[in-house]
Amino acid sequence: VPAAPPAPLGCDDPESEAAAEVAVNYINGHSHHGYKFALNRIEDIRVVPQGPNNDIIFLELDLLETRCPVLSPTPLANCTVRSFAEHAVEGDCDVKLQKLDGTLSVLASKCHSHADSNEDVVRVCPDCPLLVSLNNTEVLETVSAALNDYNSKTTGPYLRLLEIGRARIQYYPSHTVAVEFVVGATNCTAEEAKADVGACQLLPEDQSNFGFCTASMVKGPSQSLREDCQLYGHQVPTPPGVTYIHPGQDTS
Amino acid sequence: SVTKRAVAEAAQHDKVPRPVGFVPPPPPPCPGKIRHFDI
Repeated sequence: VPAAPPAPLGCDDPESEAAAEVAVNYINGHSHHGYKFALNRIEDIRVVPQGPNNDIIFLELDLLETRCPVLSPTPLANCTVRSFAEHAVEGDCDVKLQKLDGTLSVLASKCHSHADSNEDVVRVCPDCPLLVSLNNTEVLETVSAALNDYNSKTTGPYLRLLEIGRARIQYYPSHTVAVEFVVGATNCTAEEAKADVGACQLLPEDQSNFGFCTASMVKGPSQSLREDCQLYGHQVPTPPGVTYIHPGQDTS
Repeated sequence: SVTKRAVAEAAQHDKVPRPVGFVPPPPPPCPGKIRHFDI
């Protein structure tokens, strides 16, 4: 009598969770835009034996966006998942791994991310700020004003905008634009930049100072601007020999 | 969702007295647990 096939791997089995952890670390390590994602749920797992000690594992993962930008040195375990009221962003990922002699490696991954619907957020939190497009005029004004304000006061290097990561607008009790953006240090001081900003170049990547800023602008009669920038001091190196997910595929 | 109904039905069954030695069915292997929240 042929031996019964092994029971299918459960999504919450330790082996599945180990594969999911490898997959999430790979996805975060190879994404260069946006934020780190954390595992929320293992939707499905399929194991296709290839031979002795050689399996191909197909994973379907539900991820949630954290507050850590992908360039942040903060370990994923210390990155807080954005709450529902922060207008959470979910990632759906299909990942193909190989388990060879007990060692897991990612062969391919494909992710789509999407924000929770405005209706869902408003239903739970009617006055919560909602995500808006990153090229929204008010968002661009706020980022520009915040970065100019920071550069006008800093004694450190002149910072240049690299990427706007997130933007939300709240209308009640006050019209407030909240933004998050990634900056890069240049070879100028803020004083030198005042003289000739065109001469300020981003530092070479190997010694670059990436940083992350949060800012908010309250509109209306009592307009106010607040910004806070943190420089990381190092950069996540690009692993040699790694091919990225082809351009054009959704990865963020 | 299907998963919740299945769980609810199992829960109701659990309220029915069981013969000695009854082993409830194992949870479905997938999808797995939600670690944060579902959107």
